[in-house]
Amino acid sequence: VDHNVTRNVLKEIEVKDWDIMILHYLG
Amino acid sequence: MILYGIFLLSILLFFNGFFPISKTPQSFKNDPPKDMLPVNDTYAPVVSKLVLVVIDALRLDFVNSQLMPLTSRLSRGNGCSNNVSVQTPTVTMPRIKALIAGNVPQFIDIVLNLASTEQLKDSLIHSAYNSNKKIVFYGDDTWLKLFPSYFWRYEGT
Repeated sequence: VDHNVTRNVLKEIEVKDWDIMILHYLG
Repeated sequence: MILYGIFLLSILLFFNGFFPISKTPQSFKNDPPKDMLPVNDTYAPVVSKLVLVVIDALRLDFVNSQLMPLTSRLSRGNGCSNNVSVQTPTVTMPRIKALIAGNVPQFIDIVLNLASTEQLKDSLIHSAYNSNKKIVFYGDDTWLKLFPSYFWRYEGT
């Protein structure tokens, strides 16, 4: 897990100035 | 001479079969004609924000398991899951193309996966971008090679 990316995703969830969020993880 | 001709023909057949020239349409979709349907009502957005989570190579029975409380929220109407199967040959780039643009993966895509650039002519990303939607992306940087200038913010891994 890349914790920097996870932190930035959590920030995006709070900012909400976007319309579409795409997250691509490896299962 | 005849053997040489047969050999050449078989080589051409092989390359035509395994490395066909891409027949991706070079056009973008147009909006539906407004004189045919009340498009503002028919295609009114149901949600204001969309989160698309792509989990590559995850078994679907894990997602639908009762022991997965977070993913089981999908069945309570907070989202929906979709299982996408891509036939071989498959690496990350053709998978993304199949998911976003509906392209059928080819063997040549495996070679292009290493040096993939913006190649798609029309896709969900293009349509959303042209509709002035702000798209943020976090994850596999293959997306950034395919769509280098379409994301509002991004971070590739």
